[in-house]
Amino acid sequence: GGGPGPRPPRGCLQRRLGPRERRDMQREILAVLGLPGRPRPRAPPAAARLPASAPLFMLDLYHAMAGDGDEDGGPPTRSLGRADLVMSFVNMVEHNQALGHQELHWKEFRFDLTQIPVGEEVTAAEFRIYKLPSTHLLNRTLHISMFEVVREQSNRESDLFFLDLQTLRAEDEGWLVLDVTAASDHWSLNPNKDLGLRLYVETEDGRSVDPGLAGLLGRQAPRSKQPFMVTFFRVGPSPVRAPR
Amino acid sequence: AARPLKRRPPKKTNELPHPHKLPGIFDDVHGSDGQHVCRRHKLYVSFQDLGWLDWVIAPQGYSAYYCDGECSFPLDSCMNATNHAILQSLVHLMKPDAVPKACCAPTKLSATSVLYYDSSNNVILRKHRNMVVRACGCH
Repeated sequence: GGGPGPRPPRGCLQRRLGPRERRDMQREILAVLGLPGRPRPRAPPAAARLPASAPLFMLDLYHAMAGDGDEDGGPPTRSLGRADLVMSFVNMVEHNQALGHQELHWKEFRFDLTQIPVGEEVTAAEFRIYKLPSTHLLNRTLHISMFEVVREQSNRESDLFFLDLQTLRAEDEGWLVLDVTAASDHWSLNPNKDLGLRLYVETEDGRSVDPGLAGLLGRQAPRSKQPFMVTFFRVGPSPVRAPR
Repeated sequence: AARPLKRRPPKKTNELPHPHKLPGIFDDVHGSDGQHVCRRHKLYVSFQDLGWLDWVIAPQGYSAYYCDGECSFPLDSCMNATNHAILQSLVHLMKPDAVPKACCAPTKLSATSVLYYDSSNNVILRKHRNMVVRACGCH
């Protein structure tokens, strides 16, 4: 598109590219843009499905990063600052656990991290889960804590690594953002190991509460309110591209 | 003997676009000898034309621009010319076969961002530096 194109040097015959050359040119542009190339989506093309929570959030980030985000008063998250690569993770497995005799409840989420680009610096990572007003715990203060499952043990409780604690009211509603940046140190050590995140809810007097009863939505929620994780990277200086 | 004073030709003033005004409204800018002077030209990279919109969520394409045009003497400040480019142009005038003119290249670049799906249907946002020409000049 655009204005008068560059004038071909004298004597240069302009000709149309053949289909194969055209595909090569497209691959070149993809390489310059650092795009991986058309994915073979497992599910029907995602674009055709209902807008889900992660794409909606990432679209806000896109507008903020592209400098269009003025109307909403700046980026939707403080982590965007120095990042030049942001990945959202929606493929996860969810376990709801309750240990009867101790009445201990938790929700556990497992993320496939094989897509994490190796060697990039993680500047921030957030776990986002939507909370509805709780109808079971009126006027209670709730403590939401998040741990990383560092190692599972067959004969005893798993080894956990504390990540974040948030305090809110049972009647609060909206996206709860938990900072899981500290877990990223382990990613680089075991790049192909799934990430396990465990979420507990307690009342002020230390009683464990089922996260679902506290209003926290899991994978069963509507697509636009399903939990997801977002990771912000600072990509190292782009490697000098080999001439093609 | 006092020679008759040669009438000096009137100083040519190059009416060149001010660098801070985006060219495009100076489409007919020509240097002294009718050539296009160095400036920024429109160039739109359309992801739609490239057939990528089923996995690139945003944008539909982006304005990359490009620099083109002559860096002919005199290289006024309007052409964003470096001192070296002015010197090179002078030496080019003295030895045109030995030293080329300065060339028209980007002097200011900015980033562009792309939002797309990866093969696991995760959504990725990438920012690419130096992908949009903001200003051109002679180097």
